[in-house]
Amino acid sequence: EKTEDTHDEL
Amino acid sequence: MNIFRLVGDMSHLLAIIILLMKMWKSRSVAGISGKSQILFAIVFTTRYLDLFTSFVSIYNTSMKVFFIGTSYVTVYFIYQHFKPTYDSNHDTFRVEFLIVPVGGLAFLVNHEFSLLEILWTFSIYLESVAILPQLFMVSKTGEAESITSHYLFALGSYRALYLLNWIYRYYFEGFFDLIAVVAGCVQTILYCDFFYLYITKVLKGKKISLPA
Repeated sequence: EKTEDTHDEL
Repeated sequence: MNIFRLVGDMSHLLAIIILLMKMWKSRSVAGISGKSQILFAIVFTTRYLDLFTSFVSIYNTSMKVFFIGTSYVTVYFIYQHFKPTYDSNHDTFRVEFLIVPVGGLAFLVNHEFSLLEILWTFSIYLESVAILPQLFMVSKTGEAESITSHYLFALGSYRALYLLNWIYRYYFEGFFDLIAVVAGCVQTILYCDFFYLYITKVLKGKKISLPA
């Protein structure tokens, strides 16, 4: 599952 | 950041610059789907709403501003500045058939049921099908200018490179985002037919002529 809560990719 | 994502972002940047240069130099938007460009403007607007709330890096912020800004300039070029050259008769894809299902899916399948996250998810799903009006237009007109083919190749390559970026991040960072990966696969698969034509034709100096 995802690790960060913000999306760091464009 | 890894090389796949960096090259992918540069490929995306290149695609947008190729398109703007084509429009500006030829003073024409012939063969370009205004509907796809509107979808891209929606994709960037709904994805980068966190532009003011979460800071990742200078690179991230400047690229987001550039993508949002150029997407609106492109739409302006098509529907205002170079409107007489816009080929609306061949740009007839029904985008509501994309926006409604994608909107529903984003509402049902997302990582978190919050406004920003649902809009981000909507943007990811929409981007995977946003090129359909353009590919549909190329198939209707039966051909694409070589500069438009280069634009599509750079645009298709960007998300293909992001797939490699996600493989890299999975093994080296343990990062995995199923929604982005699935949408990225769909998006890249939609370009396969075009990639084949581009590599077998355009690179040999021929023009792409899809069966109309």
